[in-house]
Amino acid sequence: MGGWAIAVHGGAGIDPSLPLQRQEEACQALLSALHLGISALRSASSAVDVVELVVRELELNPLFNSGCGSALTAQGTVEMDASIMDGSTRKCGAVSGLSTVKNPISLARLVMDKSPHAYLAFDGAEAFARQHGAEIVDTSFFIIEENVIRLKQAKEAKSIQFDYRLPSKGWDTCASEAEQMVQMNGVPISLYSPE
Amino acid sequence: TVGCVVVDALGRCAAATSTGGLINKMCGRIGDSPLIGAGTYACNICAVSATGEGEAIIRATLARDVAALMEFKGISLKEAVDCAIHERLEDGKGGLIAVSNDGHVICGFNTTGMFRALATEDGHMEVGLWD
Repeated sequence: MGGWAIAVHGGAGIDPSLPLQRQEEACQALLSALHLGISALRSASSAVDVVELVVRELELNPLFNSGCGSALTAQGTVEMDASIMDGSTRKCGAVSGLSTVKNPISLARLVMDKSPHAYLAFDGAEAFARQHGAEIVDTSFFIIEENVIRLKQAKEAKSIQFDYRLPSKGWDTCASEAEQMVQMNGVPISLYSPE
Repeated sequence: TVGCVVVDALGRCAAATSTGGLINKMCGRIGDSPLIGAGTYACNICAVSATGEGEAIIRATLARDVAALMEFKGISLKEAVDCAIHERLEDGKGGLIAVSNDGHVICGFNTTGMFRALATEDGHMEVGLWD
């Protein structure tokens, strides 16, 4: 075999009743990101530069749960996470709990390249972003109306909402007794399903 | 969650993953995406980006498992992904994309569908949502 290869994803666990138009939009967005990566590979960019470039593009697309269009927490806030790893050097960088950094994946890259650490989170990560000139935006940049509605639905259902649907009623019968015991946000942890 | 894995023309592998988390999640809850070895991993053999139910992927150290299976059992990328997804990860909990340093690329998942697109230098390209 040999030669370059690339793959992108936009999340696992899709609502079977997702409207066809949304499915088409998602496919177009994935293809657009894929072609961005392909042209970078054809220009002999390195693997780690290409994965950062492609994820930056996907973070700006509100169709996917990252960056702009991020899921909202129980408090209606945004807490974004990202990580990157360069296989040829085993260097890696990760960030968590971001709410103002426009491209979390680029901050993870800065952690990898400009810090002695592998992982920075919350206030420390936000401070590091400002020290290193990462692009900062208002948190409202990440919040889309659709996710405000989804958060409301999830609260009304007292559940964790998947990307595209509320769990069907009667979920409390499917979880095992033990799982019922393990709760998060007041619901059995078994409700957590693929994003 | 979004992710990308690449092997470049020199055989170097890299992986990147980014997420907003779960709707209505507890503040401070961290899933698999930022955890090296769970949601993201790359070495000189392969690169992996995972997505799905973060807690299950963390328990399975899913991304590192694919690399370890290849490294220590000497199996192919496809065999390693099939094993990780269908034997190690709890059913219905997630999926991943992966490339190997010899230019192979694969997507595996045990959920209802996964948004993915992939391409190789010899011209193969695919985009998909469902099985």
